[in-house]
Amino acid sequence: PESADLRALAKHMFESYNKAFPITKAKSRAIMAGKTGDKSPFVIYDMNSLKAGEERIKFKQTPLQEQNTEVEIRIFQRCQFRSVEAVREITEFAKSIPGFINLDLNDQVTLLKYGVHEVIFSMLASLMNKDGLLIAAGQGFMTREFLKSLRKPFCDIMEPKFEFAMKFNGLGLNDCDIAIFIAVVILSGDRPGLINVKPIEELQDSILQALALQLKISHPDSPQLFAKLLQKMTDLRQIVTEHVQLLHTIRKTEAEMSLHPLLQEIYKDLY
Amino acid sequence: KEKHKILHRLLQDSTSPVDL
Repeated sequence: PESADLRALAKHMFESYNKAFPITKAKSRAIMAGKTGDKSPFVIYDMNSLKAGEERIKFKQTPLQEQNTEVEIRIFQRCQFRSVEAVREITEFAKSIPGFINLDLNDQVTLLKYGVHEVIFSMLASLMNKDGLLIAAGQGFMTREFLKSLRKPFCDIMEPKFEFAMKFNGLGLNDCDIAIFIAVVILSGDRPGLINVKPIEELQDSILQALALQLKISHPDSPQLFAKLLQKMTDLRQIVTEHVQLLHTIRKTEAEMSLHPLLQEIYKDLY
Repeated sequence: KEKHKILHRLLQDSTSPVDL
């Protein structure tokens, strides 16, 4: 394709990204820097601030029987609710990728099943710095140390995501770069069980060209950025595999834990 | 198809509730 077409594709992906995702990297960085004019996020760093935060932060969903459940389970349930929301947002974004909805419907399902968590962990990096992460659409900031202080196995959930995020954030991507990158991730033609790989690879190929051009324009001083970013796709698969293993452990050891049906569908026979 | 019925539904109509 001509470079004008590739720029139009990049612009389109950036627009659908802004439409599909309520919190962007730019917004998140502005909140963390205290530059939004809104209230600064409520910091959760121990059990007392967690209790205060739970009263102060307006969560989108309040799970039932919350009061009596253990802290770790409550936090985990909120992560689940947010993940389900994210799957819905990512689905909307995927549908906006030119050609995606014309793929075999079963292949669309497979691409989402394998892609959503890689997208979630890429985008989670935008909400993180080395000390913690923004929660509840920027109303709160939960510290990394607090998450590490939770009891086993819950203390092991977020730490690998922070480690990945620090490396990923080091690439200095902007929201437009990320938008095109996650489209590339979704359109991976090597997911298990795909029926018709060729049209997926063709779609991914034009998005890859759009990404290469976008990075060249927005980061002229980092000629290796495209290659470095593609390497991150391997790290993402590793993180998802470990995440799935950890969830299996949690499901076995935590009798109180229930897994949302949508997440059950995604995790079932994943890796 | 049965195995992924919520994903199917989201793909066809993402405005339908997911029963959070």
